[in-house]
This record gives sequence, C-alpha cells and structure tokens, in this order.
Amino acid sequence: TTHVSVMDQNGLVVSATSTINQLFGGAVYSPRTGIILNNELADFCKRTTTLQAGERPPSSMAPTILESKSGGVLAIGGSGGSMITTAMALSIINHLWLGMSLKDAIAAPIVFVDSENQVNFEKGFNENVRDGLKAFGHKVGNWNFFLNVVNAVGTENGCISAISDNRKLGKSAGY
Amino acid sequence: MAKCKPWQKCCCIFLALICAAALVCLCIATIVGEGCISGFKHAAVAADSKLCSDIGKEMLLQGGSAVDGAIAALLCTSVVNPQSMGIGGGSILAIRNKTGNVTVYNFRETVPKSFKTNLLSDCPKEFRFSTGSQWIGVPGELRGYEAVHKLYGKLPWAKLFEPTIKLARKGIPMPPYLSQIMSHSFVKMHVENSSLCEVLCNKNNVSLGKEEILKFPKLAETMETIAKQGADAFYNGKIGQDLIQDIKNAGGTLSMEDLRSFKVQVENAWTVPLGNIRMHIPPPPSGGPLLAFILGIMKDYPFTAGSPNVNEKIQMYHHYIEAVKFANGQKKSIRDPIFSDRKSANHLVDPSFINRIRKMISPNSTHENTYYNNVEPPFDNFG
Repeated sequence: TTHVSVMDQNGLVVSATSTINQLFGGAVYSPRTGIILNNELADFCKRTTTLQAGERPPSSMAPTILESKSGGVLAIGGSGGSMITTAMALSIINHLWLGMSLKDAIAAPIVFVDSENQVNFEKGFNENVRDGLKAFGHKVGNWNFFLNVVNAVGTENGCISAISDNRKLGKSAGY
Repeated sequence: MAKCKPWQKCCCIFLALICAAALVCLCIATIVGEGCISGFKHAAVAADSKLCSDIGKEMLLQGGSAVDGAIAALLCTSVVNPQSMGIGGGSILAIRNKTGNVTVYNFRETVPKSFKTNLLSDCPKEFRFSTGSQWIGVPGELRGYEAVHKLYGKLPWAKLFEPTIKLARKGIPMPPYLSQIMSHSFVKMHVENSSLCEVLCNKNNVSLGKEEILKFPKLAETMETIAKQGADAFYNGKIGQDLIQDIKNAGGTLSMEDLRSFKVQVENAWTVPLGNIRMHIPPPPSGGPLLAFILGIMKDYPFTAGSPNVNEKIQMYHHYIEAVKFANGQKKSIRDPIFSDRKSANHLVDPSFINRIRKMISPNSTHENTYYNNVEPPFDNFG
C-alpha cells in the first residue's frame, strides 16, 4: 500500500491511498501486460458469510482530510496494513493535540495494538512510558514488522508542510 | 585615510558574515518557496519516494492540478514501489475542492462474478502471504484515475503517464526501500518462486540486488497504450483481453465482463467534528470510521501540549491503547454497505456511543478481550 497527499496552488487537495494488498499482491505477474495483480480478496478472510460479486472487502485504508476553523487543511493517510489506523491516529494526536510539527508527529515511535489486543512498541518508544503501561497490565507482544508509513501535506504558519515518512525512505517535493 | 582599529575590523567582519548568512537564507527561501524556509509556498506532494514526489511536483509546475500530481505520483510509485501498488490494484481518494466539499472516490477492487467455491477455506491459518490467482479482485485503479481526471484534471491524460513510461522502459537503479525489502530471505523466496521473477530477478533467476537495474519494459508498453487510448484499452480492449488471458493461465476466474462492469463508487465523505477541527473520512468499507472512533474517544481527554511529563504520557497512551482495543472489537462492523446493513458502522461516529465507550475505560487498568467485544479477531496484516 502507498499514500500520496497533494495540495495545489488553487486550493485543490487530494488524499490518495492505493494498494495491491499484500507485498506484491498475490505474487501473480501478467507477462503479456507487465502488470502485477492484487490479492485483495484475501481481505475477506475470517468472514463467515458468502462473498458477493461486486462487493469490496473491508480495509484499513483511510485517506483523510482535516480542516480547522481558521482555514488550515491537512491531507493525511498511511500504509502498513493493520497498522494504518494506529499510525494515522497517533500522527494526528501528536500534531493536533500535542502541538508537534507535522514532521515530528509522523516520526514519533508508535505503539501498535494488534488484533489480539497485545501492545507492541516501535523501536525508540520511551522506555519509562512502556514500563508504566506494562504496570497497568497491558500484555506486550513481539510484533516485528513496523511497516507503518504516513505521508501528509498540511498548512503550517502560512506555508505548506509536506512530509513523506522516513520509515519508507520517502521525501516530499514542492515549490 | 585613518586606519581602522582591530576591534572595528572585527565588527566589520562580523557584520559582513551576518549579511552573507542572511543572503544565503534569502536565496534558500526564494528557491524553496518565497518566505517558507521549512515548507513550500504554493503547492506540494508527499509520496513514498523522492522520485515520485518530484514527478508529482513537475505536473503541478506544468499547470497541473493536485489530481494530476497525485495520478502521476501514483503511476510512478507503481514502478518505484511495485510491492505496494500498481494498475493491477485499487485506491480510495478523498478530494477537497475549492469550495471545501470533500468527495470520496472508491475504486478499490471488487469480487468478480465468478470466484473459487469455498475460497475462504484457502485463508491462511497462520500469519503468511496469500498467494495465487484465486485472490485477485477486479482492478479499479485506471477507471478511478479516469473518473477523477475527467473532473479535476488540467493536463492531458497522456502527459501524466510520460515520466513513468520513461522510468519503466529505461529502468532505474534498484530503489533503496525495495532493495531493503527484497534483501529479506522470505521476500527473496517469495519473488524467486513466483512469476514475479520475470521482472524482479536477474538473468540468473536471483532476485535483484542493490546495484542492479529495475526495468518494466512490458508495463511501459501497456502504459503507452493506455496513455494513448485511455482506460478503455484496459477495461474494454486488448490490454484487458491480454490480462484476462494471463489470469486464466494462472488459474484465476476474472473475465472481460468483470472489467467492463467495474464502477467507481462516488460518495460524500463522512464529516466528523474533533473539537475545532472537522475531519473528513472515507465511509465503510474503508478504515475511516475506526480512525474517527479512536480519535472521538481521545478528543475529550486532557492533553498537555509541548512536553508532557512521563506520567501524563503514560496516561495518554493508556487511554489510546484502550480506545484501540475497543476499536479492534468493532472491526466486524466494517463491511461494504451496499452488500450488508447500510448502517453497520454508523455508531462508530455517534457521539453517544463514543461517550459510552469512553466511560468504560478504566484510568489505570485493562481488561480481558471479551470486555472489548474482541472475540475471534481476524489476523493482522502488514500490507
């Protein structure tokens, strides 16, 4: 999955998340067209009822646009499967309510609550905070794949701030 | 002429240095965007790679709209990060127009008319990739690009494909992130034991390494045709026929009828208040409602902006973790509303439901999974 946020000089804003689902989709390459095919139907796993033609599977993708009363706009989205929600939520909390710059908000290490409700800490997460959370009884998991990535474009102090997540070695551009 | 004293010389040198530094700052500000040293003045693109952000920016500089920039950056990403996305996949776009309305274009893949009986019995019982043609959904990517380009595009359709066709044909040095991912032994095996090896392996059938060149000559041809003939070449024409033939050869069930009947879903974004902020999210089956649910719970807790102390951080993350545990219990509410109860996820943005859940969060303890209605959760995936 990938995310692209764009803001143009006429005020049009795009928040776009795109995917072929898992890594290289279902690993099926079409030699006649050069296209790598998705494996999106795997997102129906754990469904108990029958699939229906035309149906779209549930997704964590959530390309979002936020706007403040003062006219500020933020286009944000992420990739990383189940980690998308966490990566986006924490970036938004860090930026909007903890007052971090967009860059710092996205770069801050995250805590990922997996589907079994175990908490998993990204490398660099504050150890004192981790210990405090353990003391509250949270079970700690051993998630190895922190592939959470957030890309965002927002207005900040009269300028446009564009941040591509360094976790995927991204870099933004603008003028 | 009177000679300067040493301290006067020092002052002059110091002033000259300050002037030079100011001049350098001014030059940087002019190059990056007038008056915006840490950002941009007019427009910007944040994609997963510098190459694709630059291509998006180029489109904007040529008079293109944000939609042109996004399509060009996404096409580029299909070559730079082919593990992530491509024209064989699908997308969700939220677009805010000049009047502030936010519309969502969902062109994620759909279930084909014919699919493998008992498909879900093929679901992995443990954490692993789901490989094979039975999992292929009807790709929506190009129909979606076409729909938003018709509404918001300023540059010609073909223009958006030009940079990526060049990259795909000439090749690029292995992108650093792709190279990093492919250095993992299980990814190497995944590539080398599949049809992907045709483009992602060298002549010795070994997956491409750091210094090698990544090329997609066939994709370049396909994109060239689509650039000239439009998305119909894929959904109604030769490209589609070739694709369906390859999928059939791989044992898949997709048909031309699936491609022909693909429809982009267009709807208003759900708008959710977060204090002074209005958040526009894509409706189900996207993850928007779960994101809004978590932030809805969090917004009424006190936050210490700046540098919260450790105890404040522990409290904040504890509330957050509890909110996510409740969100995990609500994942089953996210379904395609056209094919299920249309309102199955509405409660996730309902303030009274959110308040009720917030009251269930204990200040310094946690609970068993059943407390959060998190029973038989689906496997996590890492995209």
